[in-house]
Amino acid sequence: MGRFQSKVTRQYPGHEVPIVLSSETAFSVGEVEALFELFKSISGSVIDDGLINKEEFQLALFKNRKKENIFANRIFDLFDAKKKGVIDFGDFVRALNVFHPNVSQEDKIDFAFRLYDMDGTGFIERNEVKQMLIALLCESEMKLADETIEAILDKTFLDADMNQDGKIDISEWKNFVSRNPSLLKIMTLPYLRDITTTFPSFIFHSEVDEIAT
Amino acid sequence: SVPATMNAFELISTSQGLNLGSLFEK
Repeated sequence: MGRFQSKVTRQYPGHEVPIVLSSETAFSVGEVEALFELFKSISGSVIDDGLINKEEFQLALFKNRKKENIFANRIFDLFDAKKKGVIDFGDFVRALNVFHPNVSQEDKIDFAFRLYDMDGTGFIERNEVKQMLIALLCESEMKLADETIEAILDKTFLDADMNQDGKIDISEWKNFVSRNPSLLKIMTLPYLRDITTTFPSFIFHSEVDEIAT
Repeated sequence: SVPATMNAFELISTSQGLNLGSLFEK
């Protein structure tokens, strides 16, 4: 294991031992190994440096490396926990963990809040929601009249912004999501429950047997 | 068409950029 691990560490900066990542997340050691197969494929798609850059992330999401999307950018920024402009394997596993079906709603609610708090002010502000709404309309090639956009924002903030100060804080967000649970659907990836089947090739590289026995 | 009574976050959450499931599609 030692030789294998040092080789992996050299090729994949920031690579952490699967057993450690497993202990901090909802993933088993085998599932962390499976995620490493996915990580290797994404991180080697443009530059084979063992790290995922933004272009590689977009390529994996859209199968198109040139596609710019503010939501994908925001997700990338949240995955890039160390703010290095790249995602290492530890970042990747810890961020994906939030999307695991067994992770608490509390963690998912918090991640979604940070996702939409694009400027990192601690509030989801109306101008941020408007910006995201317009981006979504562009992405889906939908056209809405300005007054319809404003009406949607009015309605949303009437429902979510309990103290009507024009911004949504974390407690208002928790309350709003509890009344609109479908908003959290994007925060759970059923794939993560069955990842060793999705990426069976990990079995050939697995250290699980050595660690488990 | 999108009704004005729709919740902004419901709309936003339909973005392809937020659908991480596509990371797992080869």
